[in-house]
Amino acid sequence: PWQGRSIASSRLRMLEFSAFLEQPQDSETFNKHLFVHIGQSNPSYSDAYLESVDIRQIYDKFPEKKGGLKDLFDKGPHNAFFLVKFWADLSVNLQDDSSFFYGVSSQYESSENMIITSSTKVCSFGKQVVEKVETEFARFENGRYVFRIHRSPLCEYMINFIHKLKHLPEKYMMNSVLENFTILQVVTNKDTLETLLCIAYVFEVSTSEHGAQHHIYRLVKD
Amino acid sequence: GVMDQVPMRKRQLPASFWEEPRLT
Repeated sequence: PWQGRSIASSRLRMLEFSAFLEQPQDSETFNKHLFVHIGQSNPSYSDAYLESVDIRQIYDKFPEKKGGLKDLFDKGPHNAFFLVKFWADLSVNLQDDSSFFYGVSSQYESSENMIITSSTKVCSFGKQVVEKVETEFARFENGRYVFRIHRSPLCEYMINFIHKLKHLPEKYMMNSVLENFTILQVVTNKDTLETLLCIAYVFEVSTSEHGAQHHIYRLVKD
Repeated sequence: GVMDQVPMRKRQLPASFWEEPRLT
């Protein structure tokens, strides 16, 4: 049931995704702030399908050269392509403190045992500025294979970016900067190079009191 | 590309793209 209703292709399903800041309170406790978060969902067949977005509307927000979003989509499979609009929660006090930990955690599951590679490209005006590549092995748990990228440290570029964003006095200014800031995550089977998931992330700043929010869309070409 | 410089607000995106969910 999750196919078409959550971030899942026929080969791999995203279970959870979060970018966070951990600040030590005292020697034993941490305060964890979630900038963005996609929690566990358990869609059923009665749930509606995700809305779709024509991928051509966002091509220029992501790398367009060889191996860019268009090439990836043309290669397929099309059911692996998603757009996530995040309303990031920036309601946190940031100080330059080396005891702070900025991290990203994500989890995936599959019915297949494989090695996955996750490439995360941060883009400014559609051009890649930094890329992180991670390789993860599967763990067999409860009848399926689970992949965990646990507490991957956020890169310097992203930490600086968040700090600079926080220093802007008005939310509309932050959103104006975020209009040209995107992230493209591509998860592939390391051995076959098959695209398992391709997720295009775009951002605004949350105005909610309930923290980070998001919408998920299927990317299609009508 | 053809969409270069077109503000996101002027693109063909679902209405929900501009509606922040209010769920907790």
